Amino acid sequence: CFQVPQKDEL
Amino acid sequence: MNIFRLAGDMTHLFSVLVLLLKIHTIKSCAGISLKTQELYAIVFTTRYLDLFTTYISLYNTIMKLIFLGSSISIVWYMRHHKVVRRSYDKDQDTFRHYLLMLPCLLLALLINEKFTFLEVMWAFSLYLEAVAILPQLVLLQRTRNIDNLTGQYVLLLGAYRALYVLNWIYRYFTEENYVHWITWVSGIVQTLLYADFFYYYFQSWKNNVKLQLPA
Repeated sequence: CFQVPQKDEL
Repeated sequence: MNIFRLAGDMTHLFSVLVLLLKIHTIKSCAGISLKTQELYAIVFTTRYLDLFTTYISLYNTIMKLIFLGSSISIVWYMRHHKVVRRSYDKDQDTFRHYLLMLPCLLLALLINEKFTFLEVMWAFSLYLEAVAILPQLVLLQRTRNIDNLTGQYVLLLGAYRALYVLNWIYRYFTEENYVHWITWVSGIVQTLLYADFFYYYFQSWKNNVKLQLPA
């Protein structure tokens, strides 16, 4: 399954 | 976290503080576009839905809550506070901002990292943030005398965007697998919208005259 990159910015 | 990201977050925080200072102490929102503030409230509400699903860090959570709370309270003050709302330039602030939302939603449905509710809302918030400053820039252009706090508010917002671009460049070269096309393209578009304002702001600062944008 395709993993979306983590969103650690605001 | 790198220095550009931290400086970007801090200028964003300062821009909000400058606006709150103007509203709380001077009890005025003259020159501030309610349309832009409403768009920001929608931007942060749709982007930070992941507050309920993902934990990044305490810093991240607190900043998200600050941006959510401040954007919603600014809209409330401009609409309902009995003194502040009287200073709102309603007749000048005529940008039809809701017309920006539909194309952003359609784009988010077409271009997103994954076709899920949270991901579509996240993409929507980025596209909307890219254009959310437009009503404010139009209002500035119509305002004859831009006061210092309003000028500083827009300058800080622009600086926040420019610092985020530097942060992406830094992260791209220092981190493996750090690629965020949607964030980058919409962020660069957003930063370019400030270019004109920056130019006139520094001109007025250099020549020590009051900031005025050409009609």
